[in-house]
Amino acid sequence: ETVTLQAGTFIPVRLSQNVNGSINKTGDKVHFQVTEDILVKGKTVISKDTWINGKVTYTKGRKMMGDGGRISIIASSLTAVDGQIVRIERDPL
Amino acid sequence: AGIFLDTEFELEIAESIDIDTAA
Repeated sequence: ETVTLQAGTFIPVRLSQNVNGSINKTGDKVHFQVTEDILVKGKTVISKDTWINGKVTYTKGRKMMGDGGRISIIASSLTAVDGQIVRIERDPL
Repeated sequence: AGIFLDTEFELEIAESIDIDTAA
């Protein structure tokens, strides 16, 4: 059976490692995992624990007396249960 | 200046896609 995963659907994920603006650099790879099965019409379309690749897009280390550092990361595509690549919005997190 | 292991986010699907759930 084919079901449609709609644009705008939100996928809950968790970061699978620490990321630190003082240590990590722009371009470093990061990984996420999906935290629950995503269902459409009762069918799983994206499985819990599916890996998602991402990367660091911006860092600014914390200074001794300055303000806090900054870091941005984005997730790229993830894979559905049938092996298709699902595009996700690339807004920085 | 860090984001820690297990921090949760929500990602938004960018375009609708038909998925074969029998796979």
